[in-house]
Amino acid sequence: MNIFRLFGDLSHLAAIAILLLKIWKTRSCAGVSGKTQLLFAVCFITRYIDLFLHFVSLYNTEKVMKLIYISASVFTCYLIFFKFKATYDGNHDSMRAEFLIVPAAGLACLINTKFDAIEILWTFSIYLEAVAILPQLFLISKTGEAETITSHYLFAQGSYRALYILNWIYRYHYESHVDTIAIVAGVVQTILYCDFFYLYITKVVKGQKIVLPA
Amino acid sequence: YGCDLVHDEL
Repeated sequence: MNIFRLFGDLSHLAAIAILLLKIWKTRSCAGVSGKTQLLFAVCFITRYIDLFLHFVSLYNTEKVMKLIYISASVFTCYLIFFKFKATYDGNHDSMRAEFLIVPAAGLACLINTKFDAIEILWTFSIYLEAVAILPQLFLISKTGEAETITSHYLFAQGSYRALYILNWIYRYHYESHVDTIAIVAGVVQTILYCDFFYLYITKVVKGQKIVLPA
Repeated sequence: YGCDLVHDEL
């Protein structure tokens, strides 16, 4: 474990907590893409499927973190699609999730480290996570604005994989560990946040709200 | 062998 991966995981946890708090406190999921949250839930379930196969005692933090990610993302989807369904902005959350899931699944069958079920599920999860934020960014571009709390959520969510890139550089240099598929997908994922990061740094940090040119 | 492919990251 290195500092980059530690802060990456903490940033990821923070993102999940910020979103849950926003929805729970405001009792509304306005401005939140339910599809992105569904895709994240699918990512966690397919990536941590080993938790369900051979259940190992929760002796280490990694198992606990995996369970937190899965339960928090499923609970977030429950809040969006059931509890606060009335506030779900379905009209603007209109990016076709199939256009992300099918290519990720196809690519996972073509480019993977080993052609076996668990490995392909893991690879699918990595590819899907890289593009899972697109419906959320699409929704913001449609509504033309993002609530400040949602911007903080996106910043934490984007920073997590950016920090993982530093972690991969660290591990390559000190442990000569390379996981090419995760690295390429992680770089693509972080690049998708670039324009949002620019808006966040230039606006939200100064207390302004992100309003996209309509 | 078999599970040598360990993805040790979250």
